Amino acid sequence: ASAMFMESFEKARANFHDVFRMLFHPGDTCDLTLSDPENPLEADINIMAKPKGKRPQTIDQLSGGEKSLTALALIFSLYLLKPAPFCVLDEVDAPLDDMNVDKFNNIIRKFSEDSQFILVTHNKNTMASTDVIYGVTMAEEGVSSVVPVDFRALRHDGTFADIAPP
Amino acid sequence: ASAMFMESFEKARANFHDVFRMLFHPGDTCDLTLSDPENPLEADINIMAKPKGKRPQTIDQLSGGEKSLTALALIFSLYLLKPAPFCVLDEVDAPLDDMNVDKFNNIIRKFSEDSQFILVTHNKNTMASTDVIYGVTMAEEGVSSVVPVDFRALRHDGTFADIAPP
Amino acid sequence: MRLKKLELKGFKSFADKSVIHFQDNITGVVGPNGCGKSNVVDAIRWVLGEQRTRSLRLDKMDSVIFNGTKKRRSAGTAEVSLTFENTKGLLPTEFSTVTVTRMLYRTGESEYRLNGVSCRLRDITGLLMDTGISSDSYAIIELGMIGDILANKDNIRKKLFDQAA
Amino acid sequence: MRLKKLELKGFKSFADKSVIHFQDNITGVVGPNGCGKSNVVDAIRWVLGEQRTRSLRLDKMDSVIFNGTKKRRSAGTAEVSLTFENTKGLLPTEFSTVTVTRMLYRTGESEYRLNGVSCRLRDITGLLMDTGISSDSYAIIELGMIGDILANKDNIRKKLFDQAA
Ligand SMILES: Nc1ncnc2c1ncn2[C@@H]1O[C@H](COP(=O)(O)OP(=O)(O)OP(=O)(O)O)[C@@H](O)[C@H]1O
Ligand SMILES: Nc1ncnc2c1ncn2[C@@H]1O[C@H](COP(=O)(O)OP(=O)(O)OP(=O)(O)O)[C@@H](O)[C@H]1O
Ligand SMILES: [Mg+2]
Ligand SMILES: [Mg+2]
Repeated sequence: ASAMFMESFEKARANFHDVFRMLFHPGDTCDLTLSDPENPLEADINIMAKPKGKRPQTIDQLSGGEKSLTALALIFSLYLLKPAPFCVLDEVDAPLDDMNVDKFNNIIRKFSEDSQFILVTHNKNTMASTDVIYGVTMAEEGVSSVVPVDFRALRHDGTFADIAPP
Repeated sequence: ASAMFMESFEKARANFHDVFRMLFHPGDTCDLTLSDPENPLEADINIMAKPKGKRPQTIDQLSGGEKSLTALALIFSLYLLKPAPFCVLDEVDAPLDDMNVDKFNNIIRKFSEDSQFILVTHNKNTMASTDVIYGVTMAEEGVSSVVPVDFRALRHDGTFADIAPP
Repeated sequence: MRLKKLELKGFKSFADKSVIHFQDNITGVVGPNGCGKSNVVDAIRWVLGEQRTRSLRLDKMDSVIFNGTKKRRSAGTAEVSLTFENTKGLLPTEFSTVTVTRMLYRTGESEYRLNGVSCRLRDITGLLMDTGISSDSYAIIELGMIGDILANKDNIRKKLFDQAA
Repeated sequence: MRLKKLELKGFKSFADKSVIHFQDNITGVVGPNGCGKSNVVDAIRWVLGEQRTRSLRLDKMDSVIFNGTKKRRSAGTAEVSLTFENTKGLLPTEFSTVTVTRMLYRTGESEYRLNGVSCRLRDITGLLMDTGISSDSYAIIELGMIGDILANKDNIRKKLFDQAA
């Protein structure tokens, strides 16, 4: 069991190196390690992340957006171990700046050849990267309903010009 | 001391009614209460918030954005008790949709007649509502520097077209 | 294995029957604060068998049932159905389309169905066992979990790893 | 009382001297993830006397000093100055412009200055006492605090209220 764990862990670790450098920059330093390599089934999983020339001692010293991107790199590394048929991501792009949102969406687009993705978002760039959009609305107070949405019809205030459902 | 506390608390509570209805909708139900009115100096401050026709039993049942807006209403209520010369808000607009970001910025614009506001943000609508923008950049790896920015010069990727400082 | 659609009725803010088609590769779900987007995510977790009320943002399970507004009475039942296409025969059943349904009555009674036939929760989790789909999957992520992963709250990194490994 | 400017040198990622002018009513601070915006907010807290390393996102205080990159050595000192205009004579001093400075040497020595003259931290907090400006003010809010206010972590609502009352 311990050997099986280590085999999966080494794969996840290799994935992390690849994904982190896709979301950050090629050549950035990062690693996934075990707090106690002698006792892998009981050990904690530690994350080391040093973007572009920086020297943070722990991931706590990274910025809000850098931390979120690092956590997403870990999630995607696990996903690559065993791609689930579908993934649901609820507003995980909120802390990211425009450039990082685009990197995030590019990696999802790549994975979407194998799995379906459902992205809950407020971010216009993320919306532009989807294949179809559903709008959730409360036309009646306190009662939700769903309408398909044409991205071009999204108004500035986040409400939708009504589209006749297909 | 207890009487002084209650006097301030009642003012904050009245502010909360006003601010909440500015950020949410006129006529929405909300309140600030003490867990133990007999013992005000020891009591916890409780928040009750029911936007537009909804009936959440606690604020935990509100959405992510509704909760953030409720917390901001509390902060602004305290601010109105004793307006500080300046306020610094770091990315507090991140969970808000476009309409709520505009309400947030309108209320800040109103308060900015009495206090200075410093808004750290990734949000384009918030940027459009400022008087001046400073861009922080890491042109050299790991080293921050500051440049004044013309809002129109902000590129799509969140970096800046360089502007000659005034 | 591909998703086809999600149907909700009486689930949280979805008082009336609503349908979302998930046929595409990347589906966006958008709307103003408080309109019900995260409730859709909760519905997916719930129909897959989520029992932990905290993961569904509830204090007790019957809080998933639409609790009424000033103008509408509360609902008596919450019902969610998730329909899959059994492409690649990943699911151990002869059906080409599989619909998982969960219902909760305000009386506290609970019902599960597979393709309309009453069954037990374990029949559903058994069916989905090797597909990587579960209510606590590493593949259902919301913003709060990002913070938990960074702080490694309750050893979440190990738990997510064990599901993926 | 109005802000005039903030100057940073050797503070966190601001290796070289940087100046931000805060003369306007509403000043925006923007830039990509990790470029240093929250470090600016930390600098304002720090120069006002913040001693709690956790509020500055540090494990120990000397982590505020620029710690170097692949191409640059670390700094020996962190220095931040915040300049105010004493409009309305709110500050109990005859100066029309007040500059508060804090320095930390890697040796661990600390220095505070008012208008260039060495002083103690309590001289600075005493000066700012009735203005509503302090390092733990209800007027310096970041995104993480929103969650703390909602959960009422460590009775934060009472603490913020007491400052404003
Ligand atoms: N049982 C219920 N009956 C009726 N309404 C409910 C019920 N449970 C939750 N709600 C309502 O659903 C709303 C929350 O919806 P949800 O969390 O899905 O919003 P959201 O679209 O994700 O918003 P945000 O963009 O702010 O995250 C709340 O306003 C809450 O009052
Ligand atoms: N003492 C230090 N020396 C050098 N760099 C430091 C030091 N302390 C922090 N940093 C760096 O500063 C960066 C964080 O900056 P900051 O938190 O201000 O980013 P930000 O602009 O707020 O980003 P975000 O938009 O993601 O919130 C980190 O990458 C961190 O490595
Ligand atoms: Mg939500
Ligand atoms: Mg930040």
